[in-house]
Amino acid sequence: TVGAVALDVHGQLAAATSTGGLTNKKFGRIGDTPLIGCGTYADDLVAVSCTGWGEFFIRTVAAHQVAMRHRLGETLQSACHSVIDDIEVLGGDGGLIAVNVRGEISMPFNTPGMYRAAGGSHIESFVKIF
Amino acid sequence: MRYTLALHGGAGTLLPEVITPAERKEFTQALDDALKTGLELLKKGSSAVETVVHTVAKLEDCPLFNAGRGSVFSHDGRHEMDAAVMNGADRKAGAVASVSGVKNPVILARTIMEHCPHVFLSGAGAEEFARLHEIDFESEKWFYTRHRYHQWQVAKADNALLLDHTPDDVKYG
Repeated sequence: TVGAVALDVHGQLAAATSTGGLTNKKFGRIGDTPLIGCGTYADDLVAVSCTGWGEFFIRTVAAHQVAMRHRLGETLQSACHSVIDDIEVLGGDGGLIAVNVRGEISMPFNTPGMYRAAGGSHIESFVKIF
Repeated sequence: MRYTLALHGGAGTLLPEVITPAERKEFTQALDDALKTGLELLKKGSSAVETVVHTVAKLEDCPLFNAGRGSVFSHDGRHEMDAAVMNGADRKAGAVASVSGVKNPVILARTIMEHCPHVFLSGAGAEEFARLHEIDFESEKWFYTRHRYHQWQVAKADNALLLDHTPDDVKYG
């Protein structure tokens, strides 16, 4: 799965996610990626893209949960990490990336690694794996 | 005004000792290229939607990641891909599921967002919509990677499922 979240110079946000799904999937199985609010979501406050064991991101409506918790006053970091914690409690694993209208980013994951990168007008670019 | 871009290439049970220095370099380079391209777009004033679609399409074209070209094999040996895009400014969204042959599913998702009264299309209908809007299709050969084929063989032998970046010995039942 790959994804991107962006804040542009007009103060607008967007999210995009794309995946080949799970290896050896059957029965037309679809994960969280194309489900708005689960694997992909953006509004005027935050943009979110998720990756991992999709069934858990669907059951927790993960991307929208980040947006709701942030809108209700949690910091972006707290909102993102608590959603990943909820997924872990259910037995799922994966990660997400989020950017908010102030240009803050959060990239939590509960797997050993997540390929990720970020940068911006006020952030030194970086690429990380573990 | 500030601009920011973050991207991911999938999470998984990859471990520092499993990934070779050459693989690490390859992945890092691919992510860095996508980041640089996307930041250039934002710097020039491109919209967030344009930037995330372009960035994800670039990652779809890289065989290292489980999306587009590097997609995994389904049980019956096909590549069934999903994608979505959402614009925070007006909450418009486009999503597609279970399409095969579409070179960049994220571009199809954006086309749905911009030219279709529906949000979410799937399967043969989504592929028909793609052809009507002259979206690029590729042959099965384009989507074949030895690494994903091997993963499929391993997973099939054990009747298991694998996440994107998983050593062969870590499977989900």
